[in-house]
Amino acid sequence: SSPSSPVALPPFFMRGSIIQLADGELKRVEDLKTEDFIQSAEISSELKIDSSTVERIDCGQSPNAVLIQFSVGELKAQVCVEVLVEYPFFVFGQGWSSCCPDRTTQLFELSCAKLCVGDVCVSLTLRSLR
Amino acid sequence: NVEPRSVPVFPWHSLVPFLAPTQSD
Repeated sequence: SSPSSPVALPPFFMRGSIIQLADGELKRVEDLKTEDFIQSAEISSELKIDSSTVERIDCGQSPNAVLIQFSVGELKAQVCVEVLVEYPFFVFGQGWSSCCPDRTTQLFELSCAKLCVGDVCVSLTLRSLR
Repeated sequence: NVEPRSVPVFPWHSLVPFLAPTQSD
């Protein structure tokens, strides 16, 4: 069989996981909409929503990993993250998307689109940092 | 007696990676 393939993805991406929005409303992870993130961030005293545009997607250092380079916010801060190919990001107006949607669906039963260069993902920053 | 199983509830912000430190506004 294949070598151990640890699933390092957090449990809340599993279909059916219950997510609490900032106003207390409960939703399943697969039912979340862009507005849920925007509205939750609006009433959060600590978090601010930001848009992160996918600029590059490259192979990561381990077989199931990818390096994704984002341009974040109006200042276009360059941020690079290494995640497993099945890690889902929430794309504005589109929903969950990952570099390998088939694997995300297989592992977590979470319907995903293919994450592509140019997609604009929901991200968060801390309001209080100056 | 059967105790009700608690269902984990995750905060919305868990789903979003903190991608960047806020730069000065």
